Amino acid sequence: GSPPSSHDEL
Amino acid sequence: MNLFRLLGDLSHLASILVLLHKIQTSRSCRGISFKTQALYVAVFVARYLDLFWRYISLYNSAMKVFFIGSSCYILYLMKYRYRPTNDPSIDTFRIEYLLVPCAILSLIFNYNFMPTEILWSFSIFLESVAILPQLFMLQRTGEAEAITTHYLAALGIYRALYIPNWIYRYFTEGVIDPIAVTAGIVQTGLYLDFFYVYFTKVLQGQKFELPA
Repeated sequence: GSPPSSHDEL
Repeated sequence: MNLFRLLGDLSHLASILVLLHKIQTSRSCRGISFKTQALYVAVFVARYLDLFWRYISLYNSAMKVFFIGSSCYILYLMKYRYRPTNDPSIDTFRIEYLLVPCAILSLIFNYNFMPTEILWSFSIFLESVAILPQLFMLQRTGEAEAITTHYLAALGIYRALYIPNWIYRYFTEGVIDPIAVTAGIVQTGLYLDFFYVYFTKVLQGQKFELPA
């Protein structure tokens, strides 16, 4: 998998 | 969004409401570490100021505003309104031992070497250890009011629920966030001793007491 750059978690 | 993350966030929300309830009804912040609460303000400000340039959802923004606002309000209650009930002499953990390593780690481990990303990493690392002054205080006093333990349990359950959330996201979306996952596992690990006493004693109606 790739790291999420959007930081959509709290 | 999945159920694990939603329940995790709600548990986080609940922990803060429990803490506010404890302070307001007992008119006291006895047993609460000011240092841990101050670290949470730093965590939330460092991570959630992105609400000025990154829009995810109304849910996300509302939660961010709530976490920044409530943590600052708790600090205000401890520092001013209920100041006499706050005993700094038992809140002795040296937070520079947390701040400095987290700052260094965030310079090494980040997704992009730019201020906003470094701040994000810093907040993730700091959050994982921010509870230590509180747990240290608990260890020193050896006991806690039931409501304080409910606060800590809700806070620990919040991060514990993020772990199945990450596993779920890995399989459904193919995403993995190594920084958040590593820090999250460490953070949950710090609660294991506490959870043991909480589930075997407090939830059986006994007092939270650590063996001498």
